[in-house]
Amino acid sequence: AGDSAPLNEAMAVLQHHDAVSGTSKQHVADDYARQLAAGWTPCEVLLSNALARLSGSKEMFTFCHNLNTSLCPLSQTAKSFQVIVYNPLARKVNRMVRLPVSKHVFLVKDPSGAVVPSDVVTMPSSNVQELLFSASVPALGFSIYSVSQVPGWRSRPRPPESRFQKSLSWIKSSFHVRSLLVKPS
Amino acid sequence: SHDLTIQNEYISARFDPDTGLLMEMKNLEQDLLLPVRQAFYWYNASTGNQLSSQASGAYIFRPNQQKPLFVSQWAQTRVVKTALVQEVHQNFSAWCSQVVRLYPGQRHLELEWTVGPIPVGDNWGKEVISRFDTSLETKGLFFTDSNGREILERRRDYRPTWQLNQTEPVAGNYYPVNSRIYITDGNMQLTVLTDRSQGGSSLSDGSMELMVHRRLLRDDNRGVGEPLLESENTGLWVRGRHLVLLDKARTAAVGHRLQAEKELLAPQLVLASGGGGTPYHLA
Repeated sequence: AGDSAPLNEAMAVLQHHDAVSGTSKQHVADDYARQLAAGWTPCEVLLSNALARLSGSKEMFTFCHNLNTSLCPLSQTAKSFQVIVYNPLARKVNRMVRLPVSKHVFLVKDPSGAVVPSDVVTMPSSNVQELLFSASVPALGFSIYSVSQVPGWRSRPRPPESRFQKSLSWIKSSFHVRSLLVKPS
Repeated sequence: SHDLTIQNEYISARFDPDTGLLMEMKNLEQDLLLPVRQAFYWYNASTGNQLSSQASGAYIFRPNQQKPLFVSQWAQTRVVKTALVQEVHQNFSAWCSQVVRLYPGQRHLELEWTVGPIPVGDNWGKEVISRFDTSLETKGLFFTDSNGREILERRRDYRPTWQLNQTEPVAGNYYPVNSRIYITDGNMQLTVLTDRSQGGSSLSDGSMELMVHRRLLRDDNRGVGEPLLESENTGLWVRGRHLVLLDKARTAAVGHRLQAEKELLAPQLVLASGGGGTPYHLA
């Protein structure tokens, strides 16, 4: 059985200005985080039950809390998975979905089974791959997109910088520094 | 090409090829062009001075000088352009980077900033801001919201309800920003939407700044009894997003109000392993 009361309670406690602005003692800030985390777990069960009921299919639903740091074990390892996008707004929205994935090519289908345009983009700074596709979600509703790896295909790794390019970019960057040092900023 | 520009149907953003910093924004739909320079700076946190022993701390923002210092005057850049996204990755320093993004159909520029762990090896507390400098003649005025609803007009070194004797030219002009801050010259408006509450201000005409992260070494003697200094001495890093909208002043509210709602009530993602779930019905 899911339960949203613990999270409600945690959010109520966190109306304190110290929680909103992070200006409490460290151990209090840590306890605020603990209360939120403890409240979130039974909420995931509640959300899963609601999605099973509304979609008519009981799945092992997974919540990736670290998408903003491109971490999501399921999308980074599974050969195929579903993405349920829930829209809390009372109007239809289009949203670009970004998910960290393995070095493959993927096929994305919308709820009607039609293939939607998608891209796998390599993040320059971290070499992480991210799958992008645009999701259209109804007002106060959800859409289920299915993602599957195209067997035998791998995404083009970013061409390694040749030694020449490496030294060129080094020269460029050092040149920048020198030019800034020389030129009044 | 030497020219660094990202663009979609509505917006284009141009970067200085020498420094890698944002230098211009265009609203292609309304034919608006605004030189906008954006960079990260940091205020050196006060530890008290001859005027007052008040240090910068959890409850008090008090820089020890009016002028912030550059995190870096240039950024190493990488460009990613595909059919579904155009983005410029800017690396300012080991502890400050940003991705400037444009998706098709989007009427705002997305700046995903990543700041931290803020180095304090020099024994200076630091209060990091993202600052937008433009040529808009704003006459000392700027606007911040109150909980995403009411927009309040702010005037530098002024309070509407009492005769202000300004003793803190920076902190005394900082205001809470819950969802947006904007500046306008009456024709064009530059709005920045935030994904969390931040401190913000406009300390000179055409300029707008938001504080994104702080790391301090002194308690401010207001009751917390410890500095705003994350534990384990490693310091935290923070990632957030600023959405930048350039509009005609007359029509700007439609843009930022609808977009702010989409940010506040953004779609939530839930994943499930591929298909094959058990049919589920009430019975």
